[in-house]
Amino acid sequence: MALPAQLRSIQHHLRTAQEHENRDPVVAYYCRLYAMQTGMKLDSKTPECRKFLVKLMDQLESMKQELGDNDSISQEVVGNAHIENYALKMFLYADNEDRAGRFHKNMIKSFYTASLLLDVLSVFGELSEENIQHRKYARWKATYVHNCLKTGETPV
Amino acid sequence: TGSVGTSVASAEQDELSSRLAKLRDQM
Repeated sequence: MALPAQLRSIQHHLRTAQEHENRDPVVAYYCRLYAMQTGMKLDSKTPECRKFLVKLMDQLESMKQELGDNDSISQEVVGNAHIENYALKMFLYADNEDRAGRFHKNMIKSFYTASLLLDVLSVFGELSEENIQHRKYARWKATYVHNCLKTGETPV
Repeated sequence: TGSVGTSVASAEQDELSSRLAKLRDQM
């Protein structure tokens, strides 16, 4: 179903969920949970948004059925650790590539996906100051390196 | 139709909120 324009700020989280559908269903579940909670705050009034959110909720409930016995889904603290570890693993991969001077689409995507997953961490509560910094740095780096590669500059 | 539409909308919103709360409670 097409994403209504009012909900565009959750489109990348939903795409990350699709990318992880088979690779890591727990990541997919929490990306959709974040998108659901954020979407309801953005706009659950207009008919097209409500329709979209009802479909997303249906998807979440059926994922919950499938994954219910997984501790990362049934226990928030385990889920929190799962998402945080995964986000930091992506961040560290991208950071290592960056420090080694290897600039490419994969490292850009890893920085960006790490920043999206740090957004998702907020479903478990306030982000730590460290994660807020990580998220800011990862999003900035992804944008900076992407623009450099686009203009042919060598990122510093 | 305006008021009916609004009450349908808020009923659906309430239903979404309670489904979300239920999903999270089961976690």
